[in-house]
Amino acid sequence: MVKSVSLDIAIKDLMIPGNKVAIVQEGNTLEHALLVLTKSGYSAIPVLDREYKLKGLISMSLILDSILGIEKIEYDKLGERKVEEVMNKKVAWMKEDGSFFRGLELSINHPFLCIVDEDGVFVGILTRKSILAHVHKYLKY
Amino acid sequence: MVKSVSLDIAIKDLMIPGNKVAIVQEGNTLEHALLVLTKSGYSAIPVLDREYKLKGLISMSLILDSILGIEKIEYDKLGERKVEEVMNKKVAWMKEDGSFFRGLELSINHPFLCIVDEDGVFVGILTRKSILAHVHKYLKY
Ligand SMILES: Nc1ncnc2c1ncn2[C@@H]1O[C@@H]2COP(=O)(O)O[C@H]3[C@@H](O)[C@H](n4cnc5c(N)ncnc54)O[C@@H]3COP(=O)(O)O[C@H]2[C@H]1O
Ligand SMILES: Nc1ncnc2c1ncn2[C@@H]1O[C@@H]2COP(=O)(O)O[C@H]3[C@@H](O)[C@H](n4cnc5c(N)ncnc54)O[C@@H]3COP(=O)(O)O[C@H]2[C@H]1O
Repeated sequence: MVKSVSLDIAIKDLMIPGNKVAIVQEGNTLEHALLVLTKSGYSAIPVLDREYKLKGLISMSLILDSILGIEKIEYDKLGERKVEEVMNKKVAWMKEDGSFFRGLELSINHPFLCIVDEDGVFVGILTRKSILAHVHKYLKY
Repeated sequence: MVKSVSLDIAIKDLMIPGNKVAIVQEGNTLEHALLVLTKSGYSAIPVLDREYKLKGLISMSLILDSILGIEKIEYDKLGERKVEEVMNKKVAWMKEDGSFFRGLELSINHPFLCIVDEDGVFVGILTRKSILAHVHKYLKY
């Protein structure tokens, strides 16, 4: 029997669903965001608005860099600033009916991609880990 | 002309050489490590000893998690602790003459792999970005 794995798997079958993704809201403080990042163990997570629309991404690097003074990190500024002031608005995203190959192409420069439905509502993320695992399966068989 | 890219590229041709990699020493304080991570913009970097041998990896997550009290991050502890107390000793590594396919397999669970020579001396890192870029080139042509 010829064993074969198709490269063209549906994004929906590879993505982590929204209810399993750590997220913050754009109006949260940096202090809250850093606590969510630290507790979840992730270095970057999506930022959503109240209607679950994608607004950007926030990371430990962006937060710490924004409070970096001369030779010292100024932690007392964390409570004063909001996520929307520091987040990266150019977050990588694609529609849930997009192709695997397009996901692979985008993942070259992004550790994860946000997946949205046709109304622009956030439905999950596609990670480099799941892309690499599928490529490995495809190349092995 | 049949255009084709071989999957089997030498690790040496894909890796980031050691002199371009941000690293810390195991004896540094967590405060110093967090400053190096924040200034470099990387979320995790290799930890070496004085003979440039690989000891582990340190990340923003590991540092902040180690000073996480109840509902608050205790920043004043950063100056007291050393990298070797908090680093992850199970860092992914391979020899510079290893195969690309082995690198792909390891990168499924590791954002980067440390590359060492036959004496165990650190010579660079292989990142998911460069693995994905090469896979993309291979699948496209
Ligand atoms: N709790 C855990 N258990 C097992 N392995 C873990 C882990 N946390 C991190 N890793 C490993 O480390 C990689 C990098 O994690 P990082 O947090 O920097 O980067 C992550 C994070 O920024 C984001 N991410 C992944 N899962 C997430 C989730 N459930 N919620 C929010 N963000 C997530 O996507 C990036 C890429 O994820 P990916 O899985 O490709 O790659 C992950 C995975 O291989
Ligand atoms: N200054 C920059 N310029 C352009 N893109 C940037 C960048 N910093 C980060 N990125 C992008 O974000 C990805 C994740 O970076 P991160 O720092 O979490 O995770 C990085 C970091 O932990 C480590 N790394 C990469 N280059 C490094 C270096 N020169 N020195 C030390 N560690 C490095 O390897 C991980 C995976 O790197 P990879 O390139 O696959 O994936 C990188 C790259 O796609």
